[in-house]
Amino acid sequence: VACLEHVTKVYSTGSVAVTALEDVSVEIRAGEFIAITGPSGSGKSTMMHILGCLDRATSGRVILEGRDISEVTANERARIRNARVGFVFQAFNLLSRFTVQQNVELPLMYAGVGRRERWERARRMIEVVGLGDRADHLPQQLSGGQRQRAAIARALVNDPALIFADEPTGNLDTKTGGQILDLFSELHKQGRTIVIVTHDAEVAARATRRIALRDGRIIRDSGW
Amino acid sequence: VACLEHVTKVYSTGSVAVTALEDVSVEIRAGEFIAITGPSGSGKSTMMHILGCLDRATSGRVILEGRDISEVTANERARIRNARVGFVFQAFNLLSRFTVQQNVELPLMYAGVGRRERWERARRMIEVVGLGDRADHLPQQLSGGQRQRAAIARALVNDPALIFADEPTGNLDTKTGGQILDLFSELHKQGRTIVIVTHDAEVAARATRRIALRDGRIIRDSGW
Ligand SMILES: Nc1ncnc2c1ncn2[C@@H]1O[C@H](COP(=O)(O)OP(=O)(O)OP(=O)(O)O)[C@@H](O)[C@H]1O
Ligand SMILES: Nc1ncnc2c1ncn2[C@@H]1O[C@H](COP(=O)(O)OP(=O)(O)OP(=O)(O)O)[C@@H](O)[C@H]1O
Ligand SMILES: [Mg+2]
Ligand SMILES: [Mg+2]
Repeated sequence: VACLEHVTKVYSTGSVAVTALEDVSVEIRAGEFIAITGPSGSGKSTMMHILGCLDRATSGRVILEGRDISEVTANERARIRNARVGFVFQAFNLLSRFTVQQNVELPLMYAGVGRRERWERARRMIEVVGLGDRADHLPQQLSGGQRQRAAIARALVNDPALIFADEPTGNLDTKTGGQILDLFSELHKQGRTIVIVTHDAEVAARATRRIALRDGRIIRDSGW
Repeated sequence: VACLEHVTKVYSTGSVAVTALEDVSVEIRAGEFIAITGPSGSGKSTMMHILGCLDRATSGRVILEGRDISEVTANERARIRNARVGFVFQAFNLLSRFTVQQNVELPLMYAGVGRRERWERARRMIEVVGLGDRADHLPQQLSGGQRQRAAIARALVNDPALIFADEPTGNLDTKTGGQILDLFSELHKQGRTIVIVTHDAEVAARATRRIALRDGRIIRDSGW
């Protein structure tokens, strides 16, 4: 369902080039629950962004839902992403001038869902993550963990088949984090593919497969 | 060294008022290592901001270094903060147009430290948190955990007596997070006062005192 073949990613920062990923090959099959671990700076977010079609590899092939996405137009890439992929960003990436309700409705808007249905589906997701009484707040009127949950709600509202979550419990207490994990486990039981970057052993424990990164390379992959 | 007396904090969001803190009283003594825990949204960041002079209480008294800070001019508040307090923000708050080196030098600049000494002290702190090879990167050219460490370096560079850290290991793997904790423990051994908001049991375990919040109130305080 998502695949990297000999992917390398190099950032050029002024005079120095940073190799964030080096010759990474990985195949993600439908229905897996994968935990990606590794030290800070080892390339986890970079790998997730390329898998989720949000960033381009410097070299190598990227396959998403059977299509080589370098051979697909930018519009088609965006369409595939919006219909099939949910992405929870490490820095949340909420729009600061929009309320939680408006932020969570955004993917439904892109998918052409009508106003009434959009409102209801977004509101339901907002309640599922425990933000029912914060739906009309702006991001700066939320706590850190509330922003994280708003980002999670937005990623899941369009019921994507493939979910990428970059450290989704980093700002949550154990109880709230556990509830979010239960949510991911439930979605996995229903057949969705889940890929989570995490430092949390509890999260990694729930995964069916673990991939470890170091210095831009995969150093361990437990496979099925 | 820092004290809240019957502090209440109410935010008014349009039509609805949110009581983030309700009648909170706490005394922080010099040399303590305090862990503040509690569910997402319970008021931890709000309490830290008011203790660290970054936000005002709606009612109640706030004492920092023996001075009632509501009776002090805004300039004097800023001066006390810059000289005596280091604050690691939950959202990092790095300046996006400045490099890591420039961001970390900022508190030294405000303290009137000369250019050469500023550069050296900032660079040393940057190396202590493991960012020596990222000093000339901009925040968007860093991983999440690298941004967190840049925020930590900036908070500590002016050698403050009172350190507030809002979930400083949330984006760090266990090993890197452990190194940061060792740093805080070392600073504590040297006599500094440390207040950390955390969801991490490992962090809480190193504290000499634990304060638990729920719904804007202190529900438990282990004291000395
Ligand atoms: N500007 C604001 N306007 C309205 N409500 C706010 C504002 N800032 C914070 N709040 C609310 O105040 C409450 C406490 O927020 P705070 O950031 O202190 O929580 P926290 O304990 O740090 O949570 P977390 O663990 O998620 O970071 C939250 O319920 C939040 O929604
Ligand atoms: N735009 C950029 N320009 C230069 N280097 C970058 C850029 N973005 C990321 N990097 C570097 O690429 C490396 C990998 O970054 P990445 O964000 O994938 O790490 P990570 O494993 O997610 O780390 P963390 O656990 O801290 O979030 C880091 O060393 C980082 O400094
Ligand atoms: Mg990352
Ligand atoms: Mg907080």
